[in-house]
Amino acid sequence: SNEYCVIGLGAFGSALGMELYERGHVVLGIDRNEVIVNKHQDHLTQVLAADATNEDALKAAGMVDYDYVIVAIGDHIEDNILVTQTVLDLGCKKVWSRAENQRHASILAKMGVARVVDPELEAAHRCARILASRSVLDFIEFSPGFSLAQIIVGPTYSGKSLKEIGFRTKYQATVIAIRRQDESIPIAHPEDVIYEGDVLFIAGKTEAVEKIERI
Amino acid sequence: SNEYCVIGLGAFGSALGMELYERGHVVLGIDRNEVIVNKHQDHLTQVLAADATNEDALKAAGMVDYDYVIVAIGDHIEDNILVTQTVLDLGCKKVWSRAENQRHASILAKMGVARVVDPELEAAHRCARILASRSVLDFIEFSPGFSLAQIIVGPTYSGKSLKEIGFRTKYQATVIAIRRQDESIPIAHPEDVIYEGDVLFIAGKTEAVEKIERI
Ligand SMILES: Nc1ncnc2c1ncn2[C@@H]1O[C@H](COP(=O)(O)OP(=O)(O)OP(=O)(O)O)[C@@H](O)[C@H]1O
Ligand SMILES: Nc1ncnc2c1ncn2[C@@H]1O[C@H](COP(=O)(O)OP(=O)(O)OP(=O)(O)O)[C@@H](O)[C@H]1O
Repeated sequence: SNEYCVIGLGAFGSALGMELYERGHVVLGIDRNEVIVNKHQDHLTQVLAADATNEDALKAAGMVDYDYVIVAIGDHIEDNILVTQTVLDLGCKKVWSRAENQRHASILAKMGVARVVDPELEAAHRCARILASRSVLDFIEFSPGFSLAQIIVGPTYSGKSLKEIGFRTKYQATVIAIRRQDESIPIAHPEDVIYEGDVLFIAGKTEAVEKIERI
Repeated sequence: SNEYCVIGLGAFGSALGMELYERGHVVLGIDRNEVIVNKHQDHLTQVLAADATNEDALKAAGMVDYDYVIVAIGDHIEDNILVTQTVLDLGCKKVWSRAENQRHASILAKMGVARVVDPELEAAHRCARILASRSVLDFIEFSPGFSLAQIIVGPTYSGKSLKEIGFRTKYQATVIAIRRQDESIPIAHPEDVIYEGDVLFIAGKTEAVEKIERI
């Protein structure tokens, strides 16, 4: 198991810390707000009330010994950047930081964090894609350049198999599962027949999946 | 094209509104903060400075005529709930609301919103899964019960094809793409050979994909 330090126990930081702890990992949670620290003392391995811009406090907490340090401070961009730099200066190898906007994200990237997370932007992208199309029920870019969408089947191909449709060649994407009413065919095969109303789980390069408006 | 109203132009709401607008849809953005409203006036079809708990203001803005109304107010849970109820009472058919925590989410669900979005919780889940496993580079539950993971190939199957490995039967999941160095094989076929260091994009039922710690 790994050891994690989460700095900033807002909605994002506390949910992340708690889930890692529930998965059996060691988690130290740090927040400068004592009320918040007390609220989470039974949900994490250990908690500490401290201002994380205080380098001595972080050093005393043994920051460099953690496998991952996640700077989950949100609204306070200056503190987020200051804490991120302090944690990097202390020699922490894998630092993840949360960004509040695009400019903040590029600053963090240049500082050398292992990963930048932007919960609001990522959620906005996902919602926009679902909202913008009638037959697209869900859409996620699960990796830069690769996406997965859930799309409803219309009347055109109803009763045809994926092979007959020539699905892969036609759409440059793979059907990975089919949901019919509340049943799921968890692994799709070329001979599977699709019907109007089915939901197809389709994955492939983002440019290809994005083009699929309806089936 | 559809017509959307986004209430609350914080990071999430403004990013969502702007993306829908850039995709060619009509977007009205509402926020009670005039500075924020002015900041976004060129990024959306129309903006309105108003307190959205004011039913008359929403009625005058023609709320019921929008295809979707998204209540993107964050920190202020009471306002979020009040605005959501007002929008539902005005007869808006498809209302999406953002939740700040689990209790807020279940209240919104009971009120009858079409979808609840929780950017921080969703981001926390996704990060926890990536952080918690060494060979899993990324993990998303893209639909209740269905997940997608990016996993590194170890030495065991290096040089074997997916068919030889009997991948689907063995792991109860589908390889949809293979990334080698920075090249991607965007659609995986049974005869594709995998090598140590490759990254496999694997999809299937969550219980199956979760079990895959290494390949
Ligand atoms: N310098 C700091 N040292 C330690 N903790 C801090 C510091 N600055 C802010 N925090 C803590 O970080 C937590 C999260 O940050 P904040 O509440 O500002 O962002 P948020 O965007 O509301 O977060 P979320 O969306 O995750 O709820 C807060 O609990 C806050 O007390
Ligand atoms: N009653 C209201 N009517 C209209 N706008 C409102 C109302 N209450 C809050 N807002 C606006 O909603 C926006 C987003 O809410 P808020 O900033 O509280 O949440 P947030 O969690 O910081 O959002 P984000 O994480 O998306 O940045 C703010 O710009 C705020 O002015």
